[in-house]
Amino acid sequence: AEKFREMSVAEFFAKNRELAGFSNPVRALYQTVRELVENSLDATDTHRILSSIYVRIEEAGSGGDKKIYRVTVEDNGIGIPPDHIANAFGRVLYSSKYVIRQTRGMYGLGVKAAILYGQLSAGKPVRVLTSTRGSDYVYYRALYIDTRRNEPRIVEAGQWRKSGSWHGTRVTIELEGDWSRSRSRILEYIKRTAVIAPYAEIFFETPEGVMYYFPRSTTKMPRPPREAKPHPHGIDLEQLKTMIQASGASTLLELLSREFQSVGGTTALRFLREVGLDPGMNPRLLLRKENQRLLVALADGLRSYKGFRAPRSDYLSPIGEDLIRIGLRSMYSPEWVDAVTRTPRAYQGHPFIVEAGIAYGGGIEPREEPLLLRYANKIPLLYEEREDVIYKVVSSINWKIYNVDFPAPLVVLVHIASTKVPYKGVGKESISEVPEIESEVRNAVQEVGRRLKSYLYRKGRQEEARRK
Amino acid sequence: AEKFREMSVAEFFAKNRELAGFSNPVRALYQTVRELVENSLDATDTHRILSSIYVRIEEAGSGGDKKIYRVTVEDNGIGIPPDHIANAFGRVLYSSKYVIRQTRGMYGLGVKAAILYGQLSAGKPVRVLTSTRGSDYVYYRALYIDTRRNEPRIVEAGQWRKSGSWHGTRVTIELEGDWSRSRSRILEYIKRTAVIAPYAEIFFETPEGVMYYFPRSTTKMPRPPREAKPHPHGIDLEQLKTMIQASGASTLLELLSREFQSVGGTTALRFLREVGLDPGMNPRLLLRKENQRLLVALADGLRSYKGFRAPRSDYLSPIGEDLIRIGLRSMYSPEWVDAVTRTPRAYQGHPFIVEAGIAYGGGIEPREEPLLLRYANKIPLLYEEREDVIYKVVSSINWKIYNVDFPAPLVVLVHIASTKVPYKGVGKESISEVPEIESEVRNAVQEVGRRLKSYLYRKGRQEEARRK
Ligand SMILES: Nc1ncnc2c1ncn2[C@@H]1O[C@H](COP(=O)(O)OP(=O)(O)OP(=O)(O)O)[C@@H](O)[C@H]1O
Ligand SMILES: Nc1ncnc2c1ncn2[C@@H]1O[C@H](COP(=O)(O)OP(=O)(O)OP(=O)(O)O)[C@@H](O)[C@H]1O
Ligand SMILES: [Mg+2]
Ligand SMILES: [Mg+2]
Repeated sequence: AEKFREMSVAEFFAKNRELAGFSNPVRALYQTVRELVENSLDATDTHRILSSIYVRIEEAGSGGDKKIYRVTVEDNGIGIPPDHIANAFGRVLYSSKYVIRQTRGMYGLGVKAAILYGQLSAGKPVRVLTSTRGSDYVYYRALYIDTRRNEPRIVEAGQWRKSGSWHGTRVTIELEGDWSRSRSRILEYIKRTAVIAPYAEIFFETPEGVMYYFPRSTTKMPRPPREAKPHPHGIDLEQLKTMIQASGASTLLELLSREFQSVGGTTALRFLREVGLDPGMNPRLLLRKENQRLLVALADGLRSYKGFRAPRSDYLSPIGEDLIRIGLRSMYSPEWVDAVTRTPRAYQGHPFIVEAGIAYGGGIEPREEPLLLRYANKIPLLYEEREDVIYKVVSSINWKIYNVDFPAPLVVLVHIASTKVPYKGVGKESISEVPEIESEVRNAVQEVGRRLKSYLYRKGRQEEARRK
Repeated sequence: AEKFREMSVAEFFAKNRELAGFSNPVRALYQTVRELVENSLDATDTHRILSSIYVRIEEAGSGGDKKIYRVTVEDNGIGIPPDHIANAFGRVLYSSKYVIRQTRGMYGLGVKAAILYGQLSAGKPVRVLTSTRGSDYVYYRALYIDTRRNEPRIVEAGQWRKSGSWHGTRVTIELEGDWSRSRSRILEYIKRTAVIAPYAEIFFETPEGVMYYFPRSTTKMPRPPREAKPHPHGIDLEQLKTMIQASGASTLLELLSREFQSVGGTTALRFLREVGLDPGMNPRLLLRKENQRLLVALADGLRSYKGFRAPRSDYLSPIGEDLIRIGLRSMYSPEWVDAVTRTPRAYQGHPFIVEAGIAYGGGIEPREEPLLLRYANKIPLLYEEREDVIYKVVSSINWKIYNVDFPAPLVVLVHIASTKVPYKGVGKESISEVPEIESEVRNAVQEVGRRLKSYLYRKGRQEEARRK
């Protein structure tokens, strides 16, 4: 007879840790650094704090062929309130980023996946030190994740009165890794992060005691992302039911104009008349079994009605053309560089902005195909390139049209910023082929490609003139 | 201030449904058919039942641009016991396949992801009819998934005395889809499933009323997969703790020889002496905080000790060289075909078998690269080809070595059977680059490639002889 049982989501990601990017010690060390750094950046630049981030990887003993590392990441971010520390690190699917806002984090899983891997490979608890701005205390917790119950199990706790004004978070995880083989990817990740965040200072100390330092080169920060209300095009039946249950709105008209973005009172009225619903109706009536058909009609109408304004894009936080040019120049010393930040679009109710940058010549080594730098919500993506929508677009471009003949010294950077990046997996390494995103990536790369073409044409003419 | 909250795993996969393969109506219709068919095949050929599977897709009304379909899949499988029906379909991460055995299912999510998508796009409950062998009753349930609680919400239930000896399961889900654009992939999926399962009869009725029929062409079934105990090389600290807590073993010696595969009494004794633990020790002492170091030493030792036998492979269920040849012949009418089932290997304590088949010429259209048919645990994989380890190996082969010049009429089939297939995502479309698997795929394809080479060489010589 078949043995039925349930699994907690912590057990699920412990057992299937390769789904989260923890398939082996090499990837696990990389992913642990990533998840911690991305949390630290979210805790700073989402809140107008000039990021100061310290990353340290030290050897922590070894048994047999197994190498254990202690990874510590500290930031000057907003910190975590004491009531939420245990769950933030000890409960899978617990997050402050389940709102509609452009952040690096979105799943409520990242740091927990790293803690689970550390726990099952090295057996040590995660250690957290944190203090929020304005708090008088620093809090300390050492904990394990009880996988069966998906709950934190605190093994040490403390708090001290703060003497200075430090605020931020320090997280220490011990895990099995392979520094010699993760090294180049981890360095690349940190470098590519620093390149598009010149307002951040990043220290990185390696197990060999080498200190890499990426200094802050500007105090000018991009505008932070803001939380948005849902857009009607992105609504589904479950969300609509939850919204009606939670909303204080007493009429359908009030529900639409209050709970959604891009829906004014006039538009709401026109829409409700078109879909055949009474604007004065109490929304809660739609939750009754006998009114199911009306609820479905409302959801369908919201998703397909063309009269709503586009999703707000001023809530998004692009890198910006200046920073992309500065970043590419500092990284490659090219002879030519340019960038474009496209106007916003939307897919399934989620606004997104595509940015592209191209660097050519100078210090760039000629290659058989463009060197592609992919970014999503300011995160550098280093794995799973071939199935990424960005790679598919860039590799499908006939670069001859832009006067580029391979081998050529060409670097292409593409960034997608959105309230929901459609990653292919929870390990956040590649982006799905959403048609609206695909066409916008193509437009962005072609736009900068045409500027490269003019430059190469002029350069070609100048060289001909010189030869005569 | 940041808004912290938790999410249930049902809410998580409803919100992030693209992770499970439900990114849009085209993929959702395909994935729904897949998840149901894979459950039906697991319910039959894992249990020595000659599979009879009926798939029907009908239009179920449309609203605006939205098209709703009713997908029904019925099988003659082992059915589901009444106590487990509601959870099997209404609780995400509930499964009978959380054991160490080669089955298509492994996550406890598949049918629930389809039900969630149907629920949020069409608003109808899933309907299940099921009866186990030997039961006097047929059971009926219509239910929704309560996403907030991750629990079934039953809206209709019934049971009837069975008049005949029918056993099996029928599942009906209504969802938004796009038949015209899913059509070719769904047909391809069913065809490729039938090709390697000639003991199965499959009926497929389309929305246009067309009936595709894949008749049973043999009653000879491959040996069914069997449940195995864990192998020491695959153990981690969490699993070891759970094992000790659940085991009745009163000594370490007993724990090792009873709870693991491939560990006899003599080997266990030798291993424990080598790792410095007392064979007579009560395993539960290792769970104490002060003995943490010993527990870690035991886990490390189990993972790295070379003296254990390889993981048992007779529990695996390959397709078999005969069936691969028959399947390729029936599908392509080639002039030449051959196949190999490799001897088993293991990665991280999980045994796996790689099989490869090649078909050449005859009815095959010449192409610029091999037509690649990927299979994992007898499931055809149709998406995400470029990041799959099988594609990476096959596309890296220099086929000139085997006398193949492109364009060429070449089909390559690769199947990986394992107690744990390392998929990249829960949507089960591509396989991670595990080094042991990668090298075994290469060996398998090269082995059949060498036979193709001989054939093409002889063919070439015969043609030369004829010309003279
Ligand atoms: N360094 C930090 N500073 C402030 N808050 C943090 C920090 N690290 C984690 N947190 C809090 O803990 C929560 C959980 O982090 P976790 O990485 O598990 O999920 P996430 O970042 O929300 O999403 P994702 O799984 O996509 O990373 C975060 O949402 C955040 O509120
Ligand atoms: N047609 C069926 N016949 C018998 N049992 C079934 C059938 N469909 C589902 N089940 C039962 O319901 C359980 C849950 O199915 P579900 O598809 O959600 O998960 P799974 O098949 O175990 O894993 P996966 O998520 O990888 O598909 C199965 O484990 C099986 O016990
Ligand atoms: Mg995170
Ligand atoms: Mg299944």
